[in-house]
Amino acid sequence: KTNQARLDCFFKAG
Amino acid sequence: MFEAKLTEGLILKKIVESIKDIVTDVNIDISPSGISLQAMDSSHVALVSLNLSMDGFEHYRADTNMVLGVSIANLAKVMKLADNNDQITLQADQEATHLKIIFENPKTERTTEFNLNLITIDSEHLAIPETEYSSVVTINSGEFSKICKELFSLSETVQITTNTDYVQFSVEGEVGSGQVRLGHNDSEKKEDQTILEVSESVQQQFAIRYLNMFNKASTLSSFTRLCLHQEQPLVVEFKIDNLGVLKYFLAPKISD
Repeated sequence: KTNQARLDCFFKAG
Repeated sequence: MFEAKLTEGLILKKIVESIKDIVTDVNIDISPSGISLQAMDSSHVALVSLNLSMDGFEHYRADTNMVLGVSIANLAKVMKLADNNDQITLQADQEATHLKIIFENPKTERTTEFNLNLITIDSEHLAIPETEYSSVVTINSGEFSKICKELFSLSETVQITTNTDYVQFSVEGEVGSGQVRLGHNDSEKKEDQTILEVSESVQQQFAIRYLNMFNKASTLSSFTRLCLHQEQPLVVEFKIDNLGVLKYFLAPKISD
């Protein structure tokens, strides 16, 4: 089973 | 005052077509050196990043930095007015309420103008860290497009594996399981080439649905560059000759 990660986990809000 | 004229207007038409299924409202950043935009899809899984250099335009003038908020769906509708051979000019005044788009065909003497209303978008700008990607794969864009399309009919998810010998796209679904493997190929026929630059092997899973959306940009570039890093989103990059680059970022699927 896989879950879709979100970009927010990798990139900081600037 | 901002004004930019692109001789090959079809490129702009293709760019809009290539992003309209992913992002809805977009802030276009105008600067004296070029045009850029960055926007995420509503689920924060994919991000579009476009950079166009002023050097690629026949004429370019931007006195100051400006932000033009645009509905991409509406921009796509306006772009439909353009003939494939049209030159496209974009114009906006300081503190503009609309973006003027002019399509001109010097051969047929047809000119079309549209004032697209601008909107205010409160969008989140993400800082993308400088990443040294441990695997970079350069592959014919038509071929990558076809692989993704066909694999999607077999599975929602693709596992991309890289090593120094090959890049592998594997799926596992109700139908069965299988993989497409491409080895490093620097044959004389440039369009057949697959170039692998792998310093560290990567294995990640991605939703093919998004890759298919990104691949709409395959008409902009003969090659697609896939940049991978085990701990980072995938970058799918399309270089636009003499003008700039269109990049898509895609967050991986993570096993429980």
